[in-house]
Amino acid sequence: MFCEKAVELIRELHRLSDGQLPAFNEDGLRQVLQEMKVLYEQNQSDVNEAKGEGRADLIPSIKLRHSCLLRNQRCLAAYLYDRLLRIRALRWEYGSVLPANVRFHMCAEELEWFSQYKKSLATFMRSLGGDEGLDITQDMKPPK
Amino acid sequence: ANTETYLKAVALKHMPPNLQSVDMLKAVPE
Amino acid sequence: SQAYLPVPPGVGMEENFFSLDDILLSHERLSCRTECAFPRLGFLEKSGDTRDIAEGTKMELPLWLAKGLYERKRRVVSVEVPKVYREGWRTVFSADPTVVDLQKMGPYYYGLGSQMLHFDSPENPDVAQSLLQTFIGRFRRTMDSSQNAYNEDTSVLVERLDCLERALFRSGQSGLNGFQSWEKGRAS
Repeated sequence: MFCEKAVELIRELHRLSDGQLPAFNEDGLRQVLQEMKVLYEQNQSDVNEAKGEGRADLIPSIKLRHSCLLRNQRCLAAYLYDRLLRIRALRWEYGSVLPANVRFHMCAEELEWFSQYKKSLATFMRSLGGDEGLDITQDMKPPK
Repeated sequence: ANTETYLKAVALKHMPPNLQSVDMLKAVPE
Repeated sequence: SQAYLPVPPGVGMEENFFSLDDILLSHERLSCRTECAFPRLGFLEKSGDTRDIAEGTKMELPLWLAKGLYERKRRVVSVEVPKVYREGWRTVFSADPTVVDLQKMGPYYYGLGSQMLHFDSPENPDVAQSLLQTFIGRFRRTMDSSQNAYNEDTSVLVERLDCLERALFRSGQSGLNGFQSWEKGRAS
């Protein structure tokens, strides 16, 4: 069945329910994108045949492949998004400088996303509490 | 916007033409 | 990490697009029957020795694909209601919902049951009722045990719960632990 690799990526994250960030699975991503390419090309070919030669009987297969494409898209987007949620949590747990072993698990674009996130958060915090701003990442627990 | 840019850069732009966007408002629930 | 807040599963018949739980739920397999032919996809079928999937083929499809192909007005694929939602099991649940091992019968008993309502069936109103009554019948025990088990091994308490119930149990435990921590002056 199609989309098995895609769901494997999801499982990889689901197993780590405590928010740990595993290494970025570049190879897994590439395999899913490759499967999408193949499905799309097969569908293009069938669509041309359906239109050109009146092969309406090909439509169910075209729809099936399209469902698989949507599934792969969803799995990849969810995989990447969930990783961003874990990375975002790191800002609140570790502060703005991430430990090297964590950075090592992030791809270049994730590091860029994190950098942008830090900037957005800093801008927001500066806008609070008058001239000095307010560091809301401190004092996460109430005083004794 | 940051997240959309990221998703496009890493994955969406490598997908078939009709699948290169995700409706972020629908995808991220309140 | 307390700051990691994954996208939660959808409520009822809805799925959340980015929810890992919903994606795994929709990976569950259902017994289906094709109501039309699927040319050139014969390799997907178990025997896989024909070029096409013929009309009338019985095969297991993941929920996401069954949902993607299913059409109310046209016969493309028909989906069999899993045993646990049919009359026999519904009778068991109505007799005593607390005795059933929902991890074994599920593990997504409520989630999958709710998703089955996307497929037209005369049993749907009864399935929906059964899901609701089963939840109501079991909820109290899950809540009570989550509030009473402090600092102990809870594996026996959760082993017969389905995924939704386990999430509720964990939520209850989180509240209990937070309260205990505060009482002991450890929350500052």
